[in-house]
Amino acid sequence: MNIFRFSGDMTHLISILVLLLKIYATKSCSGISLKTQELYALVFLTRYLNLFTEFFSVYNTVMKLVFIGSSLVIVWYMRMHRVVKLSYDKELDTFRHYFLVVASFVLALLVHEKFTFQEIFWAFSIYLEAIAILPQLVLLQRSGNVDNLTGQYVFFLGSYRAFYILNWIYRYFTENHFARLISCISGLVQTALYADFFYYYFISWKNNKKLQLPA
Amino acid sequence: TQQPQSHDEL
Repeated sequence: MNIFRFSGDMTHLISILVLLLKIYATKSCSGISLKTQELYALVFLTRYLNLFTEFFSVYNTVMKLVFIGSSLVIVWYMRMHRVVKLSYDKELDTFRHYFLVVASFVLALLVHEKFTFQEIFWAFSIYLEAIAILPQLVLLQRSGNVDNLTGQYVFFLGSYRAFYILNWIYRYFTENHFARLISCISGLVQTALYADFFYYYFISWKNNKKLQLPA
Repeated sequence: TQQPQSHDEL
């Protein structure tokens, strides 16, 4: 464990707490893409298949359970909660995210570290996470003004993987045979997808204006 | 030897 990875995990956790706060406090999920939340639940369920077979640390196991649990709770809230589900932007959240799942799975079948069930699903989860934010970014552009908590959620979610990139660089130089090409390349793509969001987020913060994404 | 290390990252 290193400070970059720990910061990344904490930033990721903060993004989830901010999203839970928004949904719980406002009893609304307007501006949140259910499709991105479903993709993230799939990412965690397929990435942590080793949850019960490999033990690294209490921290690692607890965080896996928190990520899996929170993503399922958020999907449940947006689908089933009698009040929250009414505020879901059903007609705006129309990204065909099944294509993202299929594309990631096909790529995982082609590019993986080892042709085993667990490794293919691990690679699938890495590729899927890189593009899982797309429905959310499209929804933000369509829904025009973005409320603060939603903006902060996306900001922290995008930032966490940037910390992981620093972690991979650090591990590359400190551990002789550390090479995580799949994670690194996907992580770079994932962070790059947030580039324009970060730009508009910074502009809105500098001018102290509401976050506006160009349609 | 590029043994795939077990995935210790979240």
